[in-house]
Amino acid sequence: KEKHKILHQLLQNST
Amino acid sequence: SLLLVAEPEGIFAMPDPTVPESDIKALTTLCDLADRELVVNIGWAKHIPGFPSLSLADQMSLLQSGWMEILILRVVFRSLGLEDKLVYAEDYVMDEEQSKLAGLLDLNNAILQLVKKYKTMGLEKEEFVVLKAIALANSDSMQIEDSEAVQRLQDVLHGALQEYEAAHRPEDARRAGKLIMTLPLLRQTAARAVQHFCSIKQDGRVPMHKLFLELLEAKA
Repeated sequence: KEKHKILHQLLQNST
Repeated sequence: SLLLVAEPEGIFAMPDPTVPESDIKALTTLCDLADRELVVNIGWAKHIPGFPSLSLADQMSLLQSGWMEILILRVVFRSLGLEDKLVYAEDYVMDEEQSKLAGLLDLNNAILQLVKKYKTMGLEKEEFVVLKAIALANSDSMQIEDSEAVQRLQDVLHGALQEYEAAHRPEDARRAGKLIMTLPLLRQTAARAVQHFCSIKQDGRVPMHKLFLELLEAKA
């Protein structure tokens, strides 16, 4: 999961 | 109704007019477009009823498996009004000649097979938006933590499709099933697309943005 930083960030951002 | 509201606006490719046409230019344009559209699609996924209630890890797993199917289904739906052309963006339509130039003839022909299927069926926007959400919920990731929660999401979306068809196409009791039966071709086409762009990535001649790379790597 460490490798998928951008996806993780985009999902965490609201809306 | 929620999915119709959540549907993203059209996107523009904006190919650089100062660069002469070439395979590299076409692929660079498409990879840039894909990267921007992926950002939009992640925002879209958060509006699918039930999706945000999944664990963050499961949301990631579904997107890592299903992102190319979502990209392709959107191209397919945009292309329904045209003949043998793919509308990658409002300002970027590829015909056979351009597909050849970009080395995408086989892939684009596979995508056109999907277009043909949905044209014959008369796919409506309401069906398209549910089908796209189903493709994501049904992306068969091997990393799912809470498969019961994912199953519930699939059931809700499947139920919405059945309800829509019962109300709008009561004369065709099998229409929901027929639509679901188009998903294997979408899966197969997306796998070809991923494979193709992975080999382009390995060639290293086409610049790719980070999100697109990250998701390609998730598939490698």
